[in-house]
Amino acid sequence: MIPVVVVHGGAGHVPRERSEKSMEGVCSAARAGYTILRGGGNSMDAVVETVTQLENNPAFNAGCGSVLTNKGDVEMDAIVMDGKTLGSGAVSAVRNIANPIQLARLVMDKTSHVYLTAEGASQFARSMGIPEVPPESLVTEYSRMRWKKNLRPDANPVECQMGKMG
Amino acid sequence: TVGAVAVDSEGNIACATSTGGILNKMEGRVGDTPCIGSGGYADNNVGAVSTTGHGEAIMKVTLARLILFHMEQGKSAEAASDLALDYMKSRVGGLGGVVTVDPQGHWAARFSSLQMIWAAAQNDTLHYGLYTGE
Repeated sequence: MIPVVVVHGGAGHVPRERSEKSMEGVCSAARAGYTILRGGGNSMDAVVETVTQLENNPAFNAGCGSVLTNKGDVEMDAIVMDGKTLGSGAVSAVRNIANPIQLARLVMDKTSHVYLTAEGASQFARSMGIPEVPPESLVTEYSRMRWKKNLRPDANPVECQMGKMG
Repeated sequence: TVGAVAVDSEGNIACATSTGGILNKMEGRVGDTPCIGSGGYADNNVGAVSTTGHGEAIMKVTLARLILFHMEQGKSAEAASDLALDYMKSRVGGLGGVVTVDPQGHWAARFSSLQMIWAAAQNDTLHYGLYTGE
């Protein structure tokens, strides 16, 4: 079998001034995942490492750089799935952690559950020793600017993020 | 939203997807990403998908599982991805994108939105794109 990793950094509108950094980010993340596969690593380790890199890159809407809720907070969601066992782990509405994808993997590996949300997911993260990070460490100037712009009564956040329908 | 799919040298397949959601979302709103079959799905017998786009539309058509359904019926990763994205656009008016692999390592990065940033690594070669056709 010839290993392969395929990565996306989100669909929708990418402003020209951000496209170069975003492209560098997905290429770098794909290389990181592929390095794991070439070294004989498994596909789950590869996808989690790939997505962790993208979560840590403020050019993307996940982890650091996440868009904000209407109240100006960060609430993040993530999922992993293993095709060999059909094992899966997911979290939603998690705050104050750097890498929700790693928490999703722990849900799969360490619990009998498939999906934990909100405060329950946070409690689980604490029990697994995942360090909490300050909320502001996940917020970028760009995400705050977009949040403010979309507070206007005539704003269309979905169109702003996804672009107009063709 | 960010995501990845992979096939390793043993032929095992996995997917991962992570997101901050949609701009200025209502507190407590959850989209497709953490929902199995919507934000992602992986089955060694069929393939794996990670999705991005308009979450409510993706959930209504369970986009990841829909693509794998088409692959189970014999479609390629690329054709199955296009078919499901077209269905989502025409049926519920949603745009999005996907990365898809099959157990043989054939892969696709397809989208109905104007852009999707993607990259793929195989055979020591890196492929990448932003607009349709790249």
